[in-house]
Amino acid sequence: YQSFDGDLKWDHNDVTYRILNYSPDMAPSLTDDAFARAFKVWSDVTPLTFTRLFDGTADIMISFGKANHGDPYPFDGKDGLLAHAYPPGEGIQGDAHFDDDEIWTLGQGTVVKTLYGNAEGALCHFPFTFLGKSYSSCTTDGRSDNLPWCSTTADFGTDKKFGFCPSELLYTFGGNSDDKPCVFPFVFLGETYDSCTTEGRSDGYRWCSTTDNFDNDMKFGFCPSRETAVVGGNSEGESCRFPFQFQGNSYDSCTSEGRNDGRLWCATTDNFDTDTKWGFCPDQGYSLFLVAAHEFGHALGLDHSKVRDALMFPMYRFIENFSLNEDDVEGIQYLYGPKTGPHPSPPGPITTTTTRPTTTTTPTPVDPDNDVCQVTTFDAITEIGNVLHFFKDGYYWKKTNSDKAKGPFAISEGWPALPAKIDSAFEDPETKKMYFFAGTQFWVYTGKKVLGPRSIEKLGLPSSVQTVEGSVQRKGSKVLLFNGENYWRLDVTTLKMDRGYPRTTDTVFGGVPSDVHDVFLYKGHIYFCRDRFYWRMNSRRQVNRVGYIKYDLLKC
Amino acid sequence: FSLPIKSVFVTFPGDVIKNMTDVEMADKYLKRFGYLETLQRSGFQSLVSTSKALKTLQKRMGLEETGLLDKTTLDTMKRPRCGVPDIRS
Repeated sequence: YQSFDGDLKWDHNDVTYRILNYSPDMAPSLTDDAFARAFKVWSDVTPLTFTRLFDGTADIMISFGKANHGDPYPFDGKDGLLAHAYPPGEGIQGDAHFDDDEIWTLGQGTVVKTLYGNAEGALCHFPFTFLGKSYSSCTTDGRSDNLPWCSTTADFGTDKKFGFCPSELLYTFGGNSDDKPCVFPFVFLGETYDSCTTEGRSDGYRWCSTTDNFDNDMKFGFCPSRETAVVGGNSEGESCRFPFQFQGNSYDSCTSEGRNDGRLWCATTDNFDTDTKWGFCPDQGYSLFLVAAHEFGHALGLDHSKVRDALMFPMYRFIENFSLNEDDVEGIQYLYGPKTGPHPSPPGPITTTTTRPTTTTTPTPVDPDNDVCQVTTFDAITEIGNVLHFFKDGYYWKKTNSDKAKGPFAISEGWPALPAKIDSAFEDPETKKMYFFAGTQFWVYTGKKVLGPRSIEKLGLPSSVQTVEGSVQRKGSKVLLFNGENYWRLDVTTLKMDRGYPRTTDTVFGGVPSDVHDVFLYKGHIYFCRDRFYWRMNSRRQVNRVGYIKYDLLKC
Repeated sequence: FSLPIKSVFVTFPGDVIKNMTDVEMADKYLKRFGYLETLQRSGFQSLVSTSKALKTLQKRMGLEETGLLDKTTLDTMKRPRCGVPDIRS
């Protein structure tokens, strides 16, 4: 391994990063997740921690760009250079840039994460069968609204699981339109456009107006890439058109004819000879996770290694089950030392036989004179009647939008049957019943009347589940209950778990830590809490903010 | 029949990659990633420097150290990689 001259490194271990923009190739949630995992590669073996910022200047500013992208080292189109990063320091130092003329994937072809439908955001399953026909890409067949969709299992006919594929008709990203879809046709500088365009931009990104007149409304967003979209050339984002004519011959698939570099290309109209519209055909792409992990190594102070199997070797190589090479570990630990302190508890269901004390716990009350801002972590947080409730050691505080937090109030006064320490709570919006969980027990309050304690096994949770760490209300009297890496869906009308659960939290709610200790719904967002921080997820399951509970929610 | 198709290379509009000879490409690569500049600074003639630079690159990439722009070396240069230089001046 090598460090940079002078052993450039961060002088603090709590390193911050900020994602400035996204590639059209991957859903933002997948991108967030890839970067988070790439940082975890390094935080697993050092005392470093990485916190994402959503505004301001972070130590490591991450961006996608093409060719000349604002620094002295332009990218070179598809393939070749993939990314670069600067060693630690002020300004551009520490920043990481990714060439958006590449196809960014997880390394094994375009990853298509679905939206809406009934597959809870699962990835498309290619190929899939629909009405006896096999599909290797998203399709608009069977729909009249032209929205591309895919099956998330091998056979749509059997499983009926589907979701919609990225499309500008469904959403945009970036820009100033809050992810609203394109409106076609739209007017830009007096011209009418029926599809996304790169006109008016020098960076090659495709955009559209999200109203019918950009000149009047100035509302725009960037168009997500369809998985069939070509890269580079002069038709970025368009799909191949087969058959197409090239030098008088007809082509039904991508070809390397006409090129001396052997790369596959296609025309995006039916006649290249007359239209000269073309692009490179989509391929396996490059793993954003692997490239990011390499670049973050630079951003932390590692130079290129001479060890071919090391992550810091300069050439790209796809590895399915990645682990850091000893050379990388030695390099980063030379700069920052080894990881100290206890290792984080392993993710997954708690399998020990130790039960969390509930009714027998002697509460350790916070000093009622103390402000809620003195509390570092809360036992549970939930919204009751549009008021956030923060529970801790037998007490709770109430916080409305405008007021300062009120309290503390004794839990025993409001809900006398409850133990001092509760793990999770939620209000059923339909019946206004309150559900509380502590250890392996739960209580249901209807006004002052209480049912319980009852065992959470009665709800259908397995005995290995020793706590319900979070709860999120959904439509139709459904509630998601979280424990470890899994979650279940409870029907509160029958108090039974729905079939098909548990599901892995990570696959549906990507980009949140696996070791959260509280999950709750507030103003339509799902909050995943770990320590003093929360990860906020919007209704499209994108983490759109990470912040402090104390400052952002309690306004301390 | 079975006449081989005679390939005709065309200029693709908007193609970022410009047609370069292998030597031009190698020269650019060696300069970009720090191999050539370092050696030229030590006062060698350009031809000698290129050979030395190639050997340095070949050693670093685990290739046979021929000092020649052979196919293996060219293929290595065409592989996708990080844009950070391997050798700093």
